[in-house]
Amino acid sequence: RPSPGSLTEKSTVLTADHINATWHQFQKFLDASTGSHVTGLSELKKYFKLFGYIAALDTNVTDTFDERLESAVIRYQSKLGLPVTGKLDLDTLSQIMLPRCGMSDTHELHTTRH
Amino acid sequence: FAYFPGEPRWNRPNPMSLSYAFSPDHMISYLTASDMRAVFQRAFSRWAAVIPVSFYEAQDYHSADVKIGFYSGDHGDGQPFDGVLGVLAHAFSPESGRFHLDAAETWAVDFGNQKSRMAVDLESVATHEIGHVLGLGHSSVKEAIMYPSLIPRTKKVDLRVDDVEGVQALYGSNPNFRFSSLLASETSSNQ
Repeated sequence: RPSPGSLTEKSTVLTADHINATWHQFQKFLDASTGSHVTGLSELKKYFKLFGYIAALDTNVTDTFDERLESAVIRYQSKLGLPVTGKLDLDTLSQIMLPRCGMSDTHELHTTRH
Repeated sequence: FAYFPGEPRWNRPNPMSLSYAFSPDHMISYLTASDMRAVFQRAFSRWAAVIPVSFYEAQDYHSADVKIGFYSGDHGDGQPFDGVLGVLAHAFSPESGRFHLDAAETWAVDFGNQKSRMAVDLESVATHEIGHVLGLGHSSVKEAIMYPSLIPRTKKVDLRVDDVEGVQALYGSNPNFRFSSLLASETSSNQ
């Protein structure tokens, strides 16, 4: 789990003015991966549910980085053209925290990559 | 590019013409009506340039094909807005025509006049949402209009090859459109 200072050292992206107030708290998940337990991770699971990367959530959503979350991260990274690491790396978290359209990302039937 | 399940599209007699109108009750007061109309006219015209579909502003909101409004929080469609930034807008697949923008955002038509660091370019978001209205889903191509995110205080309004190929597969090509001009423009901007 990174210290608050490490974000400043590692990234100008996460400290830029465009950080999104709504998802600002997600920056504490930097470098989280399978097995991590970080308070608030359940909110990230809800984010992935909202945008179509997790089909359904349990009633009691936990703050553990489980396999379902890892799968969602991989799908997110693949869909949005990010390096596929399965971890909440800097590129991934920066993308997650950007303001965006509210429509789901994953309802497509046909895609073409150029 | 991507589509909604079933690849829904507008089904109208040729030549296809779709109307749009602004909600009489759900607008924002700090942008003038003329600025607002100009922004949407430009956004619709970009799509109309590549497909054989024209758009016109209608006066009667309730009978318009595309209904545009600014809403806050839970506004009754099951997809509540979340305040400043976060989700900026959403629009539904054909032939719903619902086009909703989050009233909590600081919408800008000119960053010279709108100094907020949180300002969001209305024309960029409008162009993206019209893509949904026409039947496009989110693209994986970062430069495409249909990529889902937008950085505040940035303008992204030009359709890319990915957007054009996607929408033309649904509606066909505007006879006046030339792919070569788009490719030249895209190559130039990439350089």
